[in-house]
Amino acid sequence: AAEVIAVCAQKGGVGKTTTSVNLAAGLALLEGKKVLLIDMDPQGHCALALHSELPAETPSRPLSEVLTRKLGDIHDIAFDTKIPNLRLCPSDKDLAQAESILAGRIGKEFLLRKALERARSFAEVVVIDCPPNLGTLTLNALLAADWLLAPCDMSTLSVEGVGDIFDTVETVRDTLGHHLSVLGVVRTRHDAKNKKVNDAVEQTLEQWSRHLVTTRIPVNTALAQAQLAGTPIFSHDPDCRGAKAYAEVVRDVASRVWGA
Amino acid sequence: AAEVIAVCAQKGGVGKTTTSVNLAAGLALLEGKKVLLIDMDPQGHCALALHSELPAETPSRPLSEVLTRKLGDIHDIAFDTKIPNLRLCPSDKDLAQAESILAGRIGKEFLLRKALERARSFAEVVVIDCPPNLGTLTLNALLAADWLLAPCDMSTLSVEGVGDIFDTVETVRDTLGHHLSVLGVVRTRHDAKNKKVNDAVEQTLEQWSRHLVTTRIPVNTALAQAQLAGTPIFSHDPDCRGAKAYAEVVRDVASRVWGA
Ligand SMILES: Nc1ncnc2c1ncn2[C@@H]1O[C@H](COP(=O)(O)OP(=O)(O)OP(=O)(O)O)[C@@H](O)[C@H]1O
Ligand SMILES: Nc1ncnc2c1ncn2[C@@H]1O[C@H](COP(=O)(O)OP(=O)(O)OP(=O)(O)O)[C@@H](O)[C@H]1O
Ligand SMILES: [Mg+2]
Ligand SMILES: [Mg+2]
Repeated sequence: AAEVIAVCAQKGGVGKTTTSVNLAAGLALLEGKKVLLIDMDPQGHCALALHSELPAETPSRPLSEVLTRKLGDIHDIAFDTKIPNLRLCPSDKDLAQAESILAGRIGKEFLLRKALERARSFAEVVVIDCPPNLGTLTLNALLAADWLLAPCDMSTLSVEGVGDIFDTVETVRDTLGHHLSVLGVVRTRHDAKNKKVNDAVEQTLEQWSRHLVTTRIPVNTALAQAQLAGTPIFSHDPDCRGAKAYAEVVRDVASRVWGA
Repeated sequence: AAEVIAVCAQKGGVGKTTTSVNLAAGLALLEGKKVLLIDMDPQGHCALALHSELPAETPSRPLSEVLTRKLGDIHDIAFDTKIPNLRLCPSDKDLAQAESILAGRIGKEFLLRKALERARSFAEVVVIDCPPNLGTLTLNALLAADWLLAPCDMSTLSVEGVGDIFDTVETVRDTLGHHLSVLGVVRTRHDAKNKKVNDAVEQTLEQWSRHLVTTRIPVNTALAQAQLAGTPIFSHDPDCRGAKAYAEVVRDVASRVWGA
């Protein structure tokens, strides 16, 4: 059955989508894995960032319906992208109402996990992009996941939220009995020139030194240009610093998840 | 009574907090207005970004309680910062549960507006920082506000969400009868070197050309350093590009809200 990786951070704009899309595409293109990318963020930026790689038709039933009305499996609504080995289950705007619709419903955190039962037997790895909060949608991703990857850009405000995601992982383990392995914190939008703030952020991250992904993703405009072009960084500009850094993260994740 | 400005964007990391804090501080320091800054984002980054300017004691009752249990007025829980004319009503982590607690409660969108009745007679202007979504907390800010300021960084993913916030303003007008004036979209984290993506973003923003704040906020590491130092940009480095740009936005907002 597939390994499931949740890409989470409460802080907005730290590179959750950029990391989810390039990790998923990298595992498909560079490691030859059968990948399913799921977008649990109502903004729907996975589909936007891959707009040139999508087929003409869209899913028959939106993800919000599969989750809130327990209709069908994610495998039935995901579709092949033009990237070999990469399937996408996009989000939809109604997902934003899921929080209110599911409030108070027993077992609301387990809906995604149940809806992934068939998908897990077709894919080798599932990557889940999360919204910028620790609400019901992110909780669903954590409870469906085997691994956590937490992007954090090099700023005071972002690093402050890293502790919250680790607390949530502990709460999920203690109260809901679900054990998640931590792939780590991936430092994004790193600009070596910002020495003063970088040093402060690295100092704060020291407390999680066991959980830091070695490669830092540099600030690289090619990553934003790839999103404009609607394609992964490996297809847009394979020799740029962003592609090289994400390729290292892909290799690192693959060796941690499947063994060297 | 005070003018109320909501700073909203569904997209994460576009500079809502950086803009709220520096707009509020600028209106206090540069325009001499009595300012109340309210943090409606459970991340609580307004207090973090102003940590050097806070008094030793914290509010008696958290904002989440004032809103969900209708206890008291914002004026009673806000406190003076060390910046003359600037008071802060910080958020608290329990605010994150507000979405679920208030789901289905009639009039849940008007709670902040009701809790501001006294505060509006003490302050001349209220600035509200919002979380990265268009849920109940942001809706409360919009229904309490007279003006909308929408930060958008120069990226494909951010500009895509600008339409959503304008749609929400229209829905608030049509279904809840609340009219909001639009101060505009403030372009943030602008880096002139990223010509290709900038051009694409500016092209998309053309459709709202009536609603664009003239000044673009440049990428300026001093803004992140000011947050590390816990002080507004005007106190941290008044001659840097970030301070000059935010001072222009403060002047622009003041002339729009109170007349030249
Ligand atoms: N390493 C990088 N270099 C340059 N730009 C980057 C980099 N990583 C991300 N970006 C840009 O920063 C912005 C934020 O990234 P992204 O949207 O992936 O973050 P996110 O955490 O998914 O945001 P949200 O909280 O809104 O979901 C995007 O516009 C993206 O193009
Ligand atoms: N003009 C700028 N130049 C350099 N850095 C900036 C600029 N504006 C914002 N930043 C940095 O970008 C990050 C995102 O900004 P900020 O936290 O204000 O956005 P936000 O929209 O409030 O995020 P969230 O969606 O998490 O609430 C912060 O780390 C901040 O220091
Ligand atoms: Mg995202
Ligand atoms: Mg913020």
